[in-house]
Amino acid sequence: YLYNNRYAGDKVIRLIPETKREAHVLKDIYHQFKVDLWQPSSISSVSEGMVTDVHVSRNSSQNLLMSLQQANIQYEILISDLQEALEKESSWRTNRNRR
Amino acid sequence: SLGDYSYEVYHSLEEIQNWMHHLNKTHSGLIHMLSIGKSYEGRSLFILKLGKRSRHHKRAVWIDCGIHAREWIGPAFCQWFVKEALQTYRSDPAMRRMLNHLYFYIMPVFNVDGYHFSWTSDRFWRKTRSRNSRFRCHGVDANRNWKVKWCDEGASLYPCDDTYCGPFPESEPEVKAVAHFLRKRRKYISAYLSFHAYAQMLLYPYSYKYATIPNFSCVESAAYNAVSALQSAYGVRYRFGPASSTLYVSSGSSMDWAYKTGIPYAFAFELRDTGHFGFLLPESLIKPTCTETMLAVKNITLHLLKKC
Repeated sequence: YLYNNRYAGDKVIRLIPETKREAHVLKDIYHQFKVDLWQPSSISSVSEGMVTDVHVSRNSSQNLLMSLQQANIQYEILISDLQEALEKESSWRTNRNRR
Repeated sequence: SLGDYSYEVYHSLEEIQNWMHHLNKTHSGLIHMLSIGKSYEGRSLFILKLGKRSRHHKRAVWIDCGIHAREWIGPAFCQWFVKEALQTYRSDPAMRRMLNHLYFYIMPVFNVDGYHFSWTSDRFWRKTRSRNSRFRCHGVDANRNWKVKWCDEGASLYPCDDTYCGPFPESEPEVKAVAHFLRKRRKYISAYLSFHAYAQMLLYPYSYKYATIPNFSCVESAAYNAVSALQSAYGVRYRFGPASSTLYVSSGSSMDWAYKTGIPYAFAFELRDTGHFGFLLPESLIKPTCTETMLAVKNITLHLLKKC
């Protein structure tokens, strides 16, 4: 596997905070879980109505999703297994060469 | 030959640089390779000067890709652009006009250290790889390190953040090298184009504030026509507008710096997609993404050749 399979089980989640309260809560959650923000590029840019995509590790994803549910924030899982998506990004020949 | 190199796969930094060396030898009539400095880790910063040689000064367009390491579709587009230019110079009157009247300075990989790191270690790395003596974290956001409202809104002073602006403006050797190159030639450079991913947008200044640029009507009409041309390929919609309101406020960006330096047309492309694949755009989508983007870039370039 590419990158020693380190992204197995990692997820990319989309959230769109609908209110200022939700945006504030999301910022706290992102800080707490030290997420890799795909968009926007900075946690401080997260605001009401803005699309946010976060990459969260396998170990943190369950707790993060629970926090979102407790805060009643809707989310969508864009990529359920990042390693799988990574392997599909390139052809088998490219992947073989890289390995 | 051009035909042996695949433009529909992602390449390592070494492959891209070998390709640049190869074109420099085999297409010397239209290509000249330059090194404009060294990266933090000591790698050469190569650019390609593309266009018909002229004894007189020609205006130029600057194109850079891969400021952010994980945005691989950017460097793929830069390579595609060069390929298209060389392959269609004789057969396409528009391309011939572009290369006869202008030079194109193409930097296929701006953030060479970061790109190599994302290829070998951390696919989702964004920043450069410079080290900070006081913190354990590496890297500066190369699109927050320019001297234009440096480290204001949308950038961070904390070295472990992905939008870390650096200890001072142009602290990153890559940023400093490109800034020096552009500053020296600013009288001749008509457009600055920077390629990122992902959001499907065509952005123009300002990023750092909510305000209208003085030449708004010319820039806006160029952007409108460019996205219309892009959409004509496969129906893919791109939004366009000032970066601050279309995307988000960010200070210290290359696009704002280029504009402030006097380059009248400064654009940042956010290429495909809008989140389904995100940074992991499959190789099968390189061709349509680059084909449509090519139409936009040609449109902008031909707009430059007319007076607005």
